[in-house]
Amino acid sequence: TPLQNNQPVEFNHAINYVNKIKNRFQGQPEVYKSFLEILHTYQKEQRNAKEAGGNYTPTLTEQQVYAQVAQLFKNQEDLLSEFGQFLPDA
Amino acid sequence: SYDFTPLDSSAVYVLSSMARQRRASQS
Repeated sequence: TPLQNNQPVEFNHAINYVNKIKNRFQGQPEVYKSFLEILHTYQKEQRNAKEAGGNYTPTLTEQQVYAQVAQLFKNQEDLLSEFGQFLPDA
Repeated sequence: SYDFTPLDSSAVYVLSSMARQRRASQS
C-alpha cells in the first residue's frame, strides 16, 4: 500500500488499537459497532465545523466522545486510557 | 496479518487523524 513507506506512528498505533478492540469484543460485535459509530459521528461533526469555518459548533465534543466510549468500554480500563491518548484535548 | 474491513480502515483513519491533531495541538 502507499502508506507502507514512512508510516506515521499514529497510523500504526491506530491499527494496533483497532485490532485490540476487535479482539477484546469478539463475542460482542455490537460493542465494536457502537465504537465505530461514535468515531464516525465525531468525524462528521469535525468536518461540518471545518467546512462552516467557525460558524458551526460541533454537537459532539471531545469530552462527550470520551464519556460515550467510557460507557461502552466499562471495566476495560486499559482500552479507555489508551483511547484517551488519541483524543485531542482529552 | 490484519483482517481489516473498510469500516475498520475508516476507524483507523479517524483515530490516527485524531492523534495527529492532538500532537499538533501539543507542539
